[in-house]
Amino acid sequence: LRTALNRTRIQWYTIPVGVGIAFLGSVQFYRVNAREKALREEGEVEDARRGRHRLSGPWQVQIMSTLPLKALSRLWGRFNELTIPYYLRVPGFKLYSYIFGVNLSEVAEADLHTYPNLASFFYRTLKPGSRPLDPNPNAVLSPADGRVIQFGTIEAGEIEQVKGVTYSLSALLGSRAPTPPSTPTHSRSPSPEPANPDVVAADEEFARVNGISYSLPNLLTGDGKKASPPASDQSIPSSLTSEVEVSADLARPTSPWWAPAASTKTTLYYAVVYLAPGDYHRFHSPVAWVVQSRRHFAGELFSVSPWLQRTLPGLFTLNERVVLLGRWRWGFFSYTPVGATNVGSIVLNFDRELRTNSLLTDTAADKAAAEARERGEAYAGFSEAQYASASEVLGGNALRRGEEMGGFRLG
Amino acid sequence: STIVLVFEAPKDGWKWEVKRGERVKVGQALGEV
Repeated sequence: LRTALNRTRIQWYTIPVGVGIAFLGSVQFYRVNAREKALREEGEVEDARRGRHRLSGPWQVQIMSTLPLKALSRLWGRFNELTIPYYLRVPGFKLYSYIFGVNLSEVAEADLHTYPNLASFFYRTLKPGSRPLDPNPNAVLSPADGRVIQFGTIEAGEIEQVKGVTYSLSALLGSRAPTPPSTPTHSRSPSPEPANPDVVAADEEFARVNGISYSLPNLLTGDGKKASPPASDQSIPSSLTSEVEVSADLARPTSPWWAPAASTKTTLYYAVVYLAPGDYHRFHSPVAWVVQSRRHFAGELFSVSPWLQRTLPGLFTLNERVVLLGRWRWGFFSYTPVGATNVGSIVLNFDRELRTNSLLTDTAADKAAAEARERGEAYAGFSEAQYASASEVLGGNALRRGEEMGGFRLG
Repeated sequence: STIVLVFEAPKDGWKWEVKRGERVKVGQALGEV
């Protein structure tokens, strides 16, 4: 080996300048990329912690994301609440109807002069009987006039917004299970509603909370009689409370809170209905069900037009929305009106305290996010209210099939 | 505006009664159990 080394001729060459530059360039390129990736991941974590989202999409979306959409929506709403001169109302509303395809023959008020502005015309009612309910009692009805953008089953916890664009169900509805109705953290008494016989009948068979089923006898006292504390009484039997809590804790690590119990022969379905500007903008209950809680996500107000739905992934999870969570005869049921720039606010008839597209709620959301940050926790991104009802068995606000629930208002 | 419904229903007994892109009105059946 020594001989071989001694006899080997060593000749030194200079490295060509180009190769050196390329080497140094590639090293630098790699380092910059690694640094940017780390910063991006750190930023995403920070954004998630603060409840913010970064948008990806074409230049139109990037420009749109820089606009103060909520402020524009409020301004647009104020503008539409200005009283229109009496003699301009009919031609104005007819022009609007012509452009957006409003069927004036079914509008409740035949005299269009009665609508003082576009906002009131937009939130018009229809003549009685103009929207007959499907006679099949097992049908899930359309909640609104509009176009069915997408429907199907929930696969691996994802909803398809439009073909090829999916988003997580947890991102839409919220990442943690709502507080069981038997242990309300913040109860709000809705306007009294008559109990629905269909719902009561279903409840007598079983009751489900957050995908966890428990038999109705658990809601009864030991002697088989219904425990009927007064509506204002918050003292719930501790055994039931702890039972539901323990069940929820056991269920959480293995499956998302909205997932049906593995033992049931049910699955999750979804449907997305888009309302165009000319459509009737009040929404109705698709089935007989009980709303147990409401979550208000004070997000942005992008347009939800089919074009933007195709262009901006996860659009529904970015926009301001009100998630209503509850149950129906087959288990979990959720109903989510999603706001848009040109609409502005979402109204619920049975929840007068809900304020959407409001500076106050935005400020409250910012404050909640800041408090969560101070505590070192992730901000859930929504405020939640539990609905109480006169009947402890229902544990929420009962809605009849086809009943008007609220609507989208201008501004 | 948009409304998103997510609900639990039987795996075998559910049937959609609408098509993608179809116009619907309040009270019309989207599907049935």
